[in-house]
Amino acid sequence: MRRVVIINFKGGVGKTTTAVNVAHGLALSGFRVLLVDNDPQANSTFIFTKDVKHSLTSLFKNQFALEEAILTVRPNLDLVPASKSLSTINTWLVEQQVPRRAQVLEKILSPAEGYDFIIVDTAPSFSLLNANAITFASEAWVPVAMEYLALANIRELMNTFSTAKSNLGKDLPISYVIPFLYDRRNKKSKQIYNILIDIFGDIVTNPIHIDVRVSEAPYFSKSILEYNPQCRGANDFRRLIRRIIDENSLY
Amino acid sequence: MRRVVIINFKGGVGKTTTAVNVAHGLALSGFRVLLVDNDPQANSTFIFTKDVKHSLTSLFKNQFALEEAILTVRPNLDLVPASKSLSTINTWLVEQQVPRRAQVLEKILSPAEGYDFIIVDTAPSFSLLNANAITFASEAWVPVAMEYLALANIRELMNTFSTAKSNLGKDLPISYVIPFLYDRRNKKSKQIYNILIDIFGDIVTNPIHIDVRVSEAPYFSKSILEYNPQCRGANDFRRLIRRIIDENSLY
Ligand SMILES: Nc1ncnc2c1ncn2[C@@H]1O[C@H](COP(=O)(O)OP(=O)(O)OP(=O)(O)O)[C@@H](O)[C@H]1O
Ligand SMILES: Nc1ncnc2c1ncn2[C@@H]1O[C@H](COP(=O)(O)OP(=O)(O)OP(=O)(O)O)[C@@H](O)[C@H]1O
Ligand SMILES: [Mg+2]
Ligand SMILES: [Mg+2]
Repeated sequence: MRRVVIINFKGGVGKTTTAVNVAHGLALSGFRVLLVDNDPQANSTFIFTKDVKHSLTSLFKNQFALEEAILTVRPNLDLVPASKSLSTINTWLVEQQVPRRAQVLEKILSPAEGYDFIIVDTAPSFSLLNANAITFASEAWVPVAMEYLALANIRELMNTFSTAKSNLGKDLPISYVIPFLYDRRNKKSKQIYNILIDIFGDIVTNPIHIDVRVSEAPYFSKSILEYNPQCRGANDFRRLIRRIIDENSLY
Repeated sequence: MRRVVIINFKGGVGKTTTAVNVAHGLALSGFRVLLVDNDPQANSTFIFTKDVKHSLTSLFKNQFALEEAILTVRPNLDLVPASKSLSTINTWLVEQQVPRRAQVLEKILSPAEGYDFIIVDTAPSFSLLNANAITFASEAWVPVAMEYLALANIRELMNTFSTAKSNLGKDLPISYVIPFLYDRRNKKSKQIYNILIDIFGDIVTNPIHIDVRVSEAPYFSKSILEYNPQCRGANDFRRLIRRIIDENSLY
């Protein structure tokens, strides 16, 4: 089973868009996927459902069992939903002096069986919630928008992973750096793409081009593969998913 | 003096771009501005300087006085820089059981004199750092990207302000909702702009159009008003700044 955290501390770079579309694409290919929404903004949840009974918050507080919170949102695709109250967990874990407070998510998800992928979507913040996601995961997927401000902190990201993990004696390798909002019309995208290749080498995947239909799909509570399966954005995601599947044997 | 927080819990919607360009635009018009970077990602800081001596972190920990941290980055424009260590303040405030832990920023900035505007840039997170920014401010400016996902949580934002402030018996009015990344080529922008007008009425400002030069300016450590003063993005910001100045007498 692959334990994935989709992470980038810069906001609005394509984390949720990756989480939703790759999770659904893998499910359509027959893989069993659990999507965990670890962001109080709950965008991944919002796209798949408007009706949440128990959210990840109540799992952190040990009020319910995992299976009571899990929602099946598509064939082969389950969701652990988020809610705004998840933001209180950062202070709650400290105030309650919860032992091993960065390993709570790992404990919550330990009963999850039968999945090929557990994918965790995150908020753009240095937080205890994210320390939990980083500790749970065995690989990181990092969407990066083709923007200078998105690039400014990318090296910091790598340092953050190694420090977070060194406290626990594990490493969190980055499996994929996913160039997002790639725009062939301006040279900035090409320039930033080249810088990513210089820094990260062959873990840089095919870019996800700017495609307005990708940003429309959430409005219809759909993944891009359902909303407009033939558009450029859908093709880009299918190509990325194929690579993820082809490399499954490495994990 | 106007105490402003630029805030939106959705990532990547134009908070930093607004903070940097409006702060510099007001400074160019002769107003004295203090820009406070309250985001551990430190994007506002990064645009104006690569050389930070003391950051806001050490002010929260009461290790230095405000004037030792302030940097003058342009005529009439001072900066309280951020750094990545600012992210530790969320847990530090709880662990140290700091009294009135949401009123520390207000205390830090109380010696700031002679400014017409104090503008605080924030991270997209529900955090103690942001509770401090909300408590300090007397008005909020809310950039909103013309995207469905950016719209999903906008009503939450208003609830968050009223709850945060009701604990302290004050209100945090939204002065401006700034439509960002407005793209005339697709109907989505117009549709979302109309929804914002329905919800917020006349506090919705002129939109800031998509303009690649606005996203290039950070690479050259410039505001858009310096980088390309005649482009559409620069004109949009000048129009927004004129409205802010014209309405000064209301504040
Ligand atoms: N390929 C694309 N083309 C056009 N728009 C896109 C594309 N990918 C994402 N978007 C839009 O860009 C915005 C940011 O994407 P998204 O919300 O996935 O980023 P995020 O990193 O999850 O943001 P946050 O940090 O707030 O969680 C969204 O409105 C989304 O619909
Ligand atoms: N008018 C515009 N046209 C084109 N690009 C823009 C425009 N305004 C902002 N951008 C770009 O969009 C991206 C997001 O903007 P910005 O970083 O200001 O958002 P933010 O809300 O501060 O993000 P975060 O939540 O990560 O702090 C940046 O790369 C920025 O350069
Ligand atoms: Mg997201
Ligand atoms: Mg910002």
